[in-house]
Amino acid sequence: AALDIIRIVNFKSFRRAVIPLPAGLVAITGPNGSGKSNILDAIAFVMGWRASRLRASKMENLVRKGSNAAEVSLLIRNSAERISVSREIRPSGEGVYRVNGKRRSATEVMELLREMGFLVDRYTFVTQGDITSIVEMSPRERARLLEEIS
Amino acid sequence: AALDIIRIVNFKSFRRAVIPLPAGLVAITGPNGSGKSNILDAIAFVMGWRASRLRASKMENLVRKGSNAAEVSLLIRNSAERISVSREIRPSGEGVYRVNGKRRSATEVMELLREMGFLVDRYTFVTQGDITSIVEMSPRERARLLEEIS
Amino acid sequence: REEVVERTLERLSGAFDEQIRLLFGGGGGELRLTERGLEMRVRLPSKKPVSIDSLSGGEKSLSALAFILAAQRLRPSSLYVFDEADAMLDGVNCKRYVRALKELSKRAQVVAISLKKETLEEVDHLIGVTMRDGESKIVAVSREAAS
Amino acid sequence: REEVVERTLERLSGAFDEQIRLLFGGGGGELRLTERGLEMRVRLPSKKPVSIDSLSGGEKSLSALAFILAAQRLRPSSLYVFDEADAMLDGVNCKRYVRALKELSKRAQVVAISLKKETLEEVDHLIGVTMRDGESKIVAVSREAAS
Ligand SMILES: Nc1ncnc2c1ncn2[C@@H]1O[C@H](COP(=O)(O)OP(=O)(O)OP(=O)(O)O)[C@@H](O)[C@H]1O
Ligand SMILES: Nc1ncnc2c1ncn2[C@@H]1O[C@H](COP(=O)(O)OP(=O)(O)OP(=O)(O)O)[C@@H](O)[C@H]1O
Ligand SMILES: [Mg+2]
Ligand SMILES: [Mg+2]
Repeated sequence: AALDIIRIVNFKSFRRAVIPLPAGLVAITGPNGSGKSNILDAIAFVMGWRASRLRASKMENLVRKGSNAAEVSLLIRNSAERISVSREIRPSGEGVYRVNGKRRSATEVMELLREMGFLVDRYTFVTQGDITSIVEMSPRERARLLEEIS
Repeated sequence: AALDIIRIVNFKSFRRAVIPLPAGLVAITGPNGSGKSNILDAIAFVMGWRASRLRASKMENLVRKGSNAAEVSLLIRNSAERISVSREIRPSGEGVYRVNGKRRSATEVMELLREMGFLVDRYTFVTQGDITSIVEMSPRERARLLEEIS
Repeated sequence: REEVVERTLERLSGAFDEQIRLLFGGGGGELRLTERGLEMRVRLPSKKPVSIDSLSGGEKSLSALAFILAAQRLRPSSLYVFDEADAMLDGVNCKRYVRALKELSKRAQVVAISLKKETLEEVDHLIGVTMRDGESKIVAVSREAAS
Repeated sequence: REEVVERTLERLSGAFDEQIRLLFGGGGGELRLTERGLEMRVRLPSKKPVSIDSLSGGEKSLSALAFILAAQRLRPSSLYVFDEADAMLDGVNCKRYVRALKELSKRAQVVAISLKKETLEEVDHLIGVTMRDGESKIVAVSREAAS
């Protein structure tokens, strides 16, 4: 499976953006504070991470300041199929997951993503400043990583 | 007061080195793993940091592999005076502080350094990867920093 | 279950050893399960072995990458994202890093955020981001826009 | 004692605000003591204010530096050492960083470890370190050896 397009609406520093990901090794660059890490946050957000793992103390802080709702959609290509997986934060603060426009539970979406091979862990999604943690963590914590990999 | 010269014997990756520090803004550079951070460790070592704060699980790991003793001396200029402050790890693992060659207690050395204005804290000695911690620490921890500064 | 973990560990340790050798141009690594947990050992070329907490920032970054690449061989993910994993790497190691990512991108989708010229020169596609009028804007999705 | 802390906080917050303005070319900062502890607020130029945990890696690095420079005005140390505090900074911010260190070096002794060309170009003296025959060697103590 491959992540073809990321569509962002009012998520963090993005008002509206459509980001196609070409095949091959892709790099994202730009000045400090431009929004590079926020793109990673947008992907991880749809893939289930909670606010605290996205540099936000609560879900509302993920919504672009001045807006009242946010949504990120991932267009995924899985063999011949094209699947849209999205997550929205409504003005109420309620979170809604959708697959191809139809509302689904978080559990169902996580299962679907896992089936397509998207494992969103600390050894597949390395956040800024976190690369050395694999070496600096205690052997006990690393044993837990082994559990996940097994 | 100013740190004029750092003299290193069998400390971490250094066998023997004499490092003069010129006046003005000084930068240390070189390839990964060459020994840059170890120089910072050498200074902090004399100024009282324990092994765990120097990327070592115990004092013995600070001694250059293959040697059995380590010593770092700091030559400090304090107005007209020139003072040598050193710390040694003996083969027994025992630590010895000296001022101008005479053995002193850790407390006496820390007091002398403080009198000369050497405050070795997390906001004066920023270790690798640690710069953002001031922003990422809890307000409680930052309040403790304020205590130190007051 | 315990047997699965044991067998995984054996393969993971072997893969880790290989990745260390590839990334550092020599040396080796080992992962070992003890009473303390999963211990990591790294031996770098032309250097006396030291415990991993004594490694430099750049060496820790590459060792962590070796672990990730080893894990990928055992439990592949469809997508890998690295946010400035090269922040502490010097020029030579940036090249080793991005070449390892290039190899990984043959088997999985790989996105790397980087500010390093030595890394950006080697990728297939570059996406630029800037902040304008208080919002993030994508300025290019191109091949080698930065070189 | 509590009064000393209160007065220190007032001066520290003012100095922090000034340093934020200098390092970011605008905006401001505030340090406030609440029931939660010492809270930090940063407002960046042309950007909507967000909580400090939402700041970028580079923005956090500069904000932390602003705090350190503010603390220096209240409780000066004879020596400051920065180990790759510019690791996450882009070229423009490296210049701002090293110029702030240069200003600091007029009042204290400052040593910075860096791999960044934009930083190294601006310092007064450069000390080079390499690993040869398994030991660290100082290769130069010179003026502008890297430019
Ligand atoms: N809810 C929000 N509304 C508006 N802006 C936000 C929101 N959350 C975060 N931001 C902005 O996003 C910016 C940080 O973006 P990001 O972390 O992606 O930067 P970056 O490109 O990774 O930079 P660096 O190179 O320094 O790591 C911050 O300046 C912050 O102002
Ligand atoms: N007791 C010791 N004996 C011999 N070598 C040691 C000892 N302790 C640490 N080292 C070596 O010191 C090296 C790390 O040095 P240091 O952390 O100073 O590198 P650095 O120049 O800061 O690199 P980087 O740019 O990656 O941060 C390690 O490779 C390690 O092998
Ligand atoms: Mg970032
Ligand atoms: Mg270092």
